[in-house]
Amino acid sequence: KRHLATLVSRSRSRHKRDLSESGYMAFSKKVLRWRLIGEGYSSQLSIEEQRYILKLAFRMWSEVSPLEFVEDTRSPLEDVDIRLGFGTGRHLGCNQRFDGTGQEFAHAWFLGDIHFDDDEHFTAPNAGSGISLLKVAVHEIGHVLGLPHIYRPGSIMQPSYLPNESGFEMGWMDRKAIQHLYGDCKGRFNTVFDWIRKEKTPYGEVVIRFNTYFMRDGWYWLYENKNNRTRYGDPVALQVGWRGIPVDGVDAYVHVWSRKRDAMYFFKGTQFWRYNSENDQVFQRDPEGHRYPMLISKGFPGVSGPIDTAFYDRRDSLIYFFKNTLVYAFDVEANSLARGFPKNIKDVFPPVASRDHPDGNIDAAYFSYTHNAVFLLKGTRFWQVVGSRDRRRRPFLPRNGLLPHKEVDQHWFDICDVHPTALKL
Amino acid sequence: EKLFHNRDHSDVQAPISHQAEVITDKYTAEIFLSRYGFFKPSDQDDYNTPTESEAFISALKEFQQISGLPVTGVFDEATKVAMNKPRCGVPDKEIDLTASSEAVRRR
Repeated sequence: KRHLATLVSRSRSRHKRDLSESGYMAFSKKVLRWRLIGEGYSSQLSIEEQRYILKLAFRMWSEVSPLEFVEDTRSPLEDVDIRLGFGTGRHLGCNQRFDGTGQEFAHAWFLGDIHFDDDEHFTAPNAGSGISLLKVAVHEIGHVLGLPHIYRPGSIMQPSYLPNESGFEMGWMDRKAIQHLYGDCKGRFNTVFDWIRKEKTPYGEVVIRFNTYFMRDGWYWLYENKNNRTRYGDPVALQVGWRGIPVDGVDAYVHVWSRKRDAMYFFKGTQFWRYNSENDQVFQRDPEGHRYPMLISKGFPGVSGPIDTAFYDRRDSLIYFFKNTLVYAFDVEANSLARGFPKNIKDVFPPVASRDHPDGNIDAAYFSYTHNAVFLLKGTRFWQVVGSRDRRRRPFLPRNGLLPHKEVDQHWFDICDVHPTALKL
Repeated sequence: EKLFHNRDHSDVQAPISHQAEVITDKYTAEIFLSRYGFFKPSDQDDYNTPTESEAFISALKEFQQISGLPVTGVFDEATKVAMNKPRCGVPDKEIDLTASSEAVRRR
């Protein structure tokens, strides 16, 4: 009993925190600095491996929360928010000894210190045997961010180590747990589009597939509609997946797709590029030998860049260019503006609910094959355009009317930035 | 040692400096339960203070329950295995400091 009492009293000297059921918001700022401290390197992995794995662990939290993490190896230690280190037995001035190989593999203190027991056999991801340093690091970082243990299968915050399942990723529960503390990921997008590609089945049939992409500044996410999340590991730098388009971002993407045409364009400033989906890069020249990029005013007479955004409406074969409060409908066949354009955006896309309208300066106009609807995005909101199906059910709805706005992050989930230094691992 | 090792020595086990104490009996289980916050220190003068074994059984049940084990209140094999799994050192239950410090100070 005396021994238990001393154990209890010793645990009292730890800095205790209010571990309520859902945890607490440990940091009030969005960009957090971390460092693997010099006196705390592991003896089992190279320093570069350790720093790479920890960087990946922080990125995994950043991919599902508004937080961003940057490794800081220079500032005074007191300015570093999260300090990590390896040690054995009595270590790094910590008042909780490690117990040697087995059982306790690491611990975290709510003031931002994470210690790993270097007696454990820590391994790099996909290394098979041993304890995955990545998993342990993600778990302990979760504690430092304010998450308690979560006793649910699949959660990375379970107290016991989860042996190697293939491809460990952040589950829905952990995402909602951290977002409960730090909020959802919000932000405006440069463009959103469904990328159409043709594939051949084993039987030689040609099938059409599409992927949804969200682009912001110099990076992008593939959005998995059926899983309600982005692709694991996104965002990725633009030049990784879209060769030849401006590395700092685009204004719009348009896919002119009809019986006679199949052309994809990226717009930026006063210029545009045609994109070659066969070999996945921009065209250098057009069939007449003119070099890309070209002036928008040359390629689309009557329209001049920079534009806010644009989309192609397959129903009427018009490209709708948005610029400030005006809409320019461009007739691809006639290669000229449609009659009566440009028009005010409210005349083309009237509000269904009065005064619930983006009023121009749209960020993105997105035709979604998943929803078979057009969405106008501005800031953190979007407006769905009334479609033919809506009008069959409610004939009083105006053509191309904008339904009341909703929040982007309540429709497309967990589209989160990472720190620019973490964009490339 | 094995006759042949992987070329990168990835199968070579570093000599283990020391091993964590394996949880094998009631005493070591008590240490574990206390360390991770399952024991509810209580006020000694309170008549309905649970006896020592009742406190141990209650703590054991709580551990079994959150670990998804059959809640037997008995330090059985499954519980032993679960206790010996590699785990995070952060307590599962917050230790109520006021009661514990009161109890410790009085003692």
